[in-house]
Amino acid sequence: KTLTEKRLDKALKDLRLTLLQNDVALIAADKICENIKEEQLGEKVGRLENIQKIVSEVLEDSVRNILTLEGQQQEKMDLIEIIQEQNKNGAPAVFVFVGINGTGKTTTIAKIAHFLKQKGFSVVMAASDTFRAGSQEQLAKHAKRVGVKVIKGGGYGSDSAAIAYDAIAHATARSINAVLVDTAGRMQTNKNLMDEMKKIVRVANPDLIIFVGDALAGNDAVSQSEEFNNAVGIDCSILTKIDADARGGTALSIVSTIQKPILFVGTGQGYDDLEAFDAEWFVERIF
Amino acid sequence: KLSSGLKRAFEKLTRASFVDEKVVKEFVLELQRALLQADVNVELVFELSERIEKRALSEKLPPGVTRRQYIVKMVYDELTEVLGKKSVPLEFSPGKSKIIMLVGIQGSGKTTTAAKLARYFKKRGVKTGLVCADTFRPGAFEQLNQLADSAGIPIYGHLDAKKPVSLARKGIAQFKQGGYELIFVDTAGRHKEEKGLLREMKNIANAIKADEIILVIDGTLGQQAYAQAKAFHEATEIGSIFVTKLDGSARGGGAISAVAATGAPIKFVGTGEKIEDIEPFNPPRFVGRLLG
Ligand SMILES: Nc1nc2c(ncn2[C@@H]2O[C@H](COP(=O)(O)OP(=O)(O)OP(=O)(O)O)[C@@H](O)[C@H]2O)c(=O)[nH]1
Ligand SMILES: Nc1nc2c(ncn2[C@@H]2O[C@H](COP(=O)(O)OP(=O)(O)OP(=O)(O)O)[C@@H](O)[C@H]2O)c(=O)[nH]1
Ligand SMILES: [Mg+2]
Ligand SMILES: [Mg+2]
Repeated sequence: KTLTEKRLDKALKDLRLTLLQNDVALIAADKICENIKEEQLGEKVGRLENIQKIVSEVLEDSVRNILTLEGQQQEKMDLIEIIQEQNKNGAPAVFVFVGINGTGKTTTIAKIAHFLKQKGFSVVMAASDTFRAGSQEQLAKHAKRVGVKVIKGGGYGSDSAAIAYDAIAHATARSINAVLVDTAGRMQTNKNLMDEMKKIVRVANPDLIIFVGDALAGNDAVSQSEEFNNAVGIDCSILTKIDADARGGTALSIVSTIQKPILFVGTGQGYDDLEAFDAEWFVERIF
Repeated sequence: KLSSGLKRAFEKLTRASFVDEKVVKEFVLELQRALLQADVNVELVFELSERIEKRALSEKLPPGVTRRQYIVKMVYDELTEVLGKKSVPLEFSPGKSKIIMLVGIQGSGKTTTAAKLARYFKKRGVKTGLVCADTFRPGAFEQLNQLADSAGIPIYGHLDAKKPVSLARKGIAQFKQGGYELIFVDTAGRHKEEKGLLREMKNIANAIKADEIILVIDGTLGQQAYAQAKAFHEATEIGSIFVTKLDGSARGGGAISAVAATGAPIKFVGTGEKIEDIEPFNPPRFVGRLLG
């Protein structure tokens, strides 16, 4: 290897370490570093002294591009536009929230309902977590505080998909703008629960399937987003618990794995603790 | 497919006729990858792998042991050095009341774990009670109440209670009077940036004179594990760790950081959502899962 190549490798290795320390999954960090090595570094490296700086800048650009899905033929996803589009056709917009246990799905749904209400939209929630202890009461209390109706159907033990169906029928009959479907947490490795989720999605036929991921998760974020995406197709993600001093690398792990945008981040436990995803904030965290 | 790299590296090491520096370095690289993917703290991964590389290249093979066996034992020893070599039980004195408080980050599994632990000990003839001192989360009392009912465990708590400290104190007093031997106290989730909540946790622990504080760690927790565990430990001395969600694909490396940050042993792990999904910590099995 030439001296330049060796110094390049070393600079890239150091920066890859930065990614790992910031909670970027190993597989994602490898992929990102491999890509910039192939495409961009070759041409830019001229003067030896600046290698560290050049590699850092190229990596930063690459991370920014990944998070903003630069060069992807996807139009910017907007919750409000999707709702307006669906309502024009006489139907409520349907959003289904999925993810592993404890990531913040139920709380995030409450935040989104609050957000939509503030924008003047009517919302109904579907309590499709019919398994976990206290899940129905938790969602009901959030619904009451936010001021929206929740469809519980048969409650615990009843069919999750049926509750989603009932909520959509209810919303359609009353011209309610949006239906938010809460689902039970499930491990991506549990085939039965992944099948149950597929059924809920089939019946609900949602406009968006939203993956809710915990920003504190490490390498498992790759497996989670990948498996959920393979099962039902994720349209976008919401990353929660950023306020816990999350390093932000999880955002990179998820987006680089499923190539879908992060719409919002959760920044606390209150209804206002929901912010639009800002790629620059994450880039600054990591670098 | 995670462990195939490490597996191949182990095989190469076995087939090597003498300690070739290149083979060892290759092996150490694969070991690093396995540990990083398992969410072990980055600094610790490099510290461990450097030590293992040095030892593998300098130590003489003891008689009757193959190169591979020796290196496997070395890796295992280095990891259990941090984690502890054997399973440490949750101790208590029969006939006396022991107060155990569960703390941890939002969503890590505290409420479910409190019920799991209570049922685990009830099945072994211990008189156990549950106290719901989470007055913040909507539906927290209902959640623990439903779990307690399902296992026939007495629970103290109120719907819409507002003060966790006084509630916990009253619950403990009631259970102590009733001669309960293990009293598990569930608290609200909190993280290291919420200084006010860390103070509240300290106040609850002092008010109820908690005998042991269990830090519940989510098995999917990444590089934040060390800093978060340290913050909890600085507010209230952590007595033991409970690692949840190991039934998923997460390898639990964050738990090692939690042990390193608190000096506390892992006593149990959570292996599912149901109340019976709990197992005493098993170091060899945990290390095996860690290495993929
Ligand atoms: N600090 C912080 N806590 C959050 C955030 N989002 C959710 N939480 C908390 O995380 C915990 C779990 O939230 P839930 O909404 O119950 O999570 P879930 O995904 O519905 O959980 P399951 O249904 O059991 O899988 C609660 O204590 C929430 O208040 C966030 O952005 N920041
Ligand atoms: N698969 C699996 N799920 C678990 C395990 N332990 C807890 N859970 C689930 O994780 C989610 C969160 O558990 P909780 O007990 O509500 O967590 P918590 O720490 O009390 O949450 P907060 O009170 O909001 O901080 C629930 O869906 C539980 O069923 C486990 O070992 N495996
Ligand atoms: Mg939920
Ligand atoms: Mg709880």
